[in-house]
Amino acid sequence: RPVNIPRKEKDFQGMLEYKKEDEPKLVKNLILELKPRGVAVNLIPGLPAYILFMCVRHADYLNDDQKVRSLLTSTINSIKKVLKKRGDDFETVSFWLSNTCRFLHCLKQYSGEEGFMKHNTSRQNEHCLTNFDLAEYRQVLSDLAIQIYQQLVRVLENILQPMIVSGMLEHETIQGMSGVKPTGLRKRTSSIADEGAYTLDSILQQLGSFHSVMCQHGMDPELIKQVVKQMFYIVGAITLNNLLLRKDMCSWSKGMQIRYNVSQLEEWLRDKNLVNSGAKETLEPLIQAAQLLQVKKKTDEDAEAICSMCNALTTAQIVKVLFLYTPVNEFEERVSVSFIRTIQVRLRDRKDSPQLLMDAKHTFPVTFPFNPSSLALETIQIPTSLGLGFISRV
Amino acid sequence: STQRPRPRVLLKAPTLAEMEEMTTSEEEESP
Repeated sequence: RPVNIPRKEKDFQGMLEYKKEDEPKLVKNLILELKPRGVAVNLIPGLPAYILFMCVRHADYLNDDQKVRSLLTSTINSIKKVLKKRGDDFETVSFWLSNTCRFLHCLKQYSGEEGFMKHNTSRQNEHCLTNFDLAEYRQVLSDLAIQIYQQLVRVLENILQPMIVSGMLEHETIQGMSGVKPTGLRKRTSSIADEGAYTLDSILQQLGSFHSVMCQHGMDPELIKQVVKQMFYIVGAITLNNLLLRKDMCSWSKGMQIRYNVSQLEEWLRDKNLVNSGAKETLEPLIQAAQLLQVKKKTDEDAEAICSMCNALTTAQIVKVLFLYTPVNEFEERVSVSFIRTIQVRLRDRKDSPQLLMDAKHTFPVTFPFNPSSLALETIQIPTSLGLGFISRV
Repeated sequence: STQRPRPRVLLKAPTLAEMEEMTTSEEEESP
């Protein structure tokens, strides 16, 4: 048995040595059986990625290309296996997305390529790979990260979807608004159903929970922004699509409620310092639809104002909202057919899509900007809870 | 300078899909 002789950290070279026959045990304990919610919650963010990279470094130092290839292949396949098994769990998917990106960043940061070394300390530069160029494996890892990202989007979509119509459209949070219902329309949901219904707060809490999990896993801030933008797009698209299909959602008071809800979502972005994520911009069609419910819809001037205001809505969407618009009381009139015609004529030259509904399944392309770490590899210690006693610091 | 020369040997990698095929066939072969 190896004897652990305490050494000073400066003696370590930031590598981890393991026997070739221990590779299955390494990926089993570090990837396949690691529980993001149990052991991993106390780890430094990205620790599995750093450990795997330090193992790659040692195999590179030995100039053992087979060992490097084998470890990288096992790592990639094990991550895929975990995601197949627990791919509907947000924490698992977020955890492995964060670690795959960190592993990819390490392979760049220590590649020896000048472009990736700008922020390295001189000690970090000493830790660059010596024998192998792993650019092709970086490409595979980047492809894997894209797959995991798409899976993350599917998971959060499944969780958010049932909340959106209820929280963004049906539930009323503005006091006194429930009294101004469109005339002649009954509420769709019974009061019993309402009690269990999701509110805007449920959505905000869910967004907060996604955000805190991603932060806990050390996900790259630029990647978190892309996830948040995608979440906001889903909320905006599903809300708008339902508004376009439901007459009871097209009233002045619903417009008010939606604008309030959007302001709360914007407040959430400000609170999380995510104003520059592009998330708010994805709500623009919904914001304009809500404004359309509230503006005057009578004169030629009103038509002109609507046409210049609603540039994020298609003609089909504008016309549909106007058709569905339902007065809240007897003093208000429906939108006249001639007014809708005026709008249609004015918008005739617009070359927009004839589609009525937004593509709620649209996924924005993801990028993984290089994010080097200041962590010194030689200081990394492996917690005994990981069950990796068979690897040793070098 | 502490900078090392750029690594020289490019390790060819299979694509993600090829990697999966490799594992699937290995798994099928094993009892």
